[in-house]
Amino acid sequence: MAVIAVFNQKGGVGKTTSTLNLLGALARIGQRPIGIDLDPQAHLSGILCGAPQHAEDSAYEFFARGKSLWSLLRPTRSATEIVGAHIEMSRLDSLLGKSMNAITRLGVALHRRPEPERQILIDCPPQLGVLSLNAMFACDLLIVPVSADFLAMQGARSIDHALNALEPVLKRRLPRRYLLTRFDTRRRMCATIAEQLVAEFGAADVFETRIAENVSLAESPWMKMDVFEHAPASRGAIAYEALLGELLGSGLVN
Amino acid sequence: MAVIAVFNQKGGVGKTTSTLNLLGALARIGQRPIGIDLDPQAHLSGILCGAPQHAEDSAYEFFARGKSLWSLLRPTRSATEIVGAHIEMSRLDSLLGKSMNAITRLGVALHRRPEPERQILIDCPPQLGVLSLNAMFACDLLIVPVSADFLAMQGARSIDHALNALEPVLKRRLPRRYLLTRFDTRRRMCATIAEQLVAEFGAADVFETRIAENVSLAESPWMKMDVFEHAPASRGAIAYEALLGELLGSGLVN
Ligand SMILES: Nc1ncnc2c1ncn2[C@@H]1O[C@H](COP(=O)(O)OP(=O)(O)OP(=O)(O)O)[C@@H](O)[C@H]1O
Ligand SMILES: Nc1ncnc2c1ncn2[C@@H]1O[C@H](COP(=O)(O)OP(=O)(O)OP(=O)(O)O)[C@@H](O)[C@H]1O
Ligand SMILES: [Mg+2]
Ligand SMILES: [Mg+2]
Repeated sequence: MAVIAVFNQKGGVGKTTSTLNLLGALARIGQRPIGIDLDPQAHLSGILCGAPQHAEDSAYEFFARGKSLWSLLRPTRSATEIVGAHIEMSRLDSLLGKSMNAITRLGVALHRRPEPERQILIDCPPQLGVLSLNAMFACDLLIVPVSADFLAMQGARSIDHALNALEPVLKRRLPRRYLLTRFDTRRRMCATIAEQLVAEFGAADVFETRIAENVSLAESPWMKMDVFEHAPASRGAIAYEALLGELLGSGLVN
Repeated sequence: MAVIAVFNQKGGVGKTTSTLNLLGALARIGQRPIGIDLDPQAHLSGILCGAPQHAEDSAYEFFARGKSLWSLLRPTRSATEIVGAHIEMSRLDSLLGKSMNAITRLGVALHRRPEPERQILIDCPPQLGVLSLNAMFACDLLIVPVSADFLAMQGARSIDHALNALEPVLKRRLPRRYLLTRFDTRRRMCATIAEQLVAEFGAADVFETRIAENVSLAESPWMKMDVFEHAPASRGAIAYEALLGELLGSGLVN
């Protein structure tokens, strides 16, 4: 099974929303996916199982003290399990630095994971620090959410530069897919951003599925639910279901 | 004149949009404000003057090599001048750490600024690192944009905790105002978030002015303009003009 990282250093583009709802979509088709929250804001953890109270119950312990990642798994209301985040993780950049050893820890642990058939999704913070670099080294696919606005498109361009600089170190091309989010058909800008994405990154690297602007997606975190639990018939639920369908269809996910 | 920092570690809540348009509103009333871009994404720099090509032309030189901040000022099309940002600034967390000396550099420089009558606005990145801490130590007022959704409200709560922990070190209470952004009157959630803001932080710390969801605010960065240049009659322009009015009326800005 693939390890998928969800990253864009531009803030507020739908990283957490996409991770939450892809986990939800996988659980709905009978899988037992694993979520890893690498954002010290711990929003994904807060929604799925309540953010860990102490740093030692979070991914902080794995990075700072080498505790086994699998001992940090917490149950959620669905078949999804999650490794939570904690605000202390914002210290890891100055604690660990960005040496090869520091940025490949997660990759090494995931490579030897006990249940390789389980899908893994990693939510990242909005900066290219040691946590997001770990996610990039560890993943088989990078999903880059781009909200349909100018500044998020700028963010996508700078990731492209960063990835091109990283690939010699990674010694492979990191497969990536750009996901258009918060798409509002009434706004001319959205259609232009969609065209720019395909023109600059190529149709093959842009998901056909677009996630429309849909209030159910903004409301569901409030209910501590994914969109399928909160509003299963909403355009948001249908869009993330279609996204999973596209991932399964292209063989990126089994 | 006051130094205003604009911060929320939640991404995509309107930090850059608010900094850009408050600078624009000040220039429209005949002032010569200074913008300081502390976000390595350099979005504010990109809109106002083109992001600096080299780190030595950006705020990086001030923090890493002690170059004078005022020698880094760049002109823009309006009366606003700006100190630009550069992606290299994302290394400053590991380079400088978070010692007292590291986080008070900006405050010391602004305290001795050559033109104290000029208003200063600081755009921050979406994390509580050495750059945002510098902005908090340096500012007279902290504006916390909160987009009208659940996760941004979570972000506002965690800043409140962070500020309460910082104040003993700051040796003062840091005046702060919460600004509701992307407010959509059609969404029930927005009204609830507005009520929660007042209930949790007190009406005195929440701006009466709310910034509505308005496409002109998302479009203007694309034209490399503030909203006043791009769409002076739009609800976005009217809202940021009203915000400046409220700042002037309350004596937070002269
Ligand atoms: N398609 C959508 N329709 C409506 N609202 C959305 C949509 N996608 C995301 N949102 C809302 O936009 C806000 C930003 O989304 P989210 O928090 O998932 O972004 P993020 O990239 O994870 O942010 P951060 O950079 O802070 O981690 C959230 O409040 C979310 O509810
Ligand atoms: N009131 C508004 N109406 C419509 N769009 C808005 C509004 N405020 C901000 N936006 C759009 O939302 C996106 C996020 O805003 P912005 O980039 O200013 O947030 P930010 O907090 O600076 O993000 P980051 O955390 O990445 O620095 C931008 O594309 C912006 O154009
Ligand atoms: Mg997030
Ligand atoms: Mg910004």
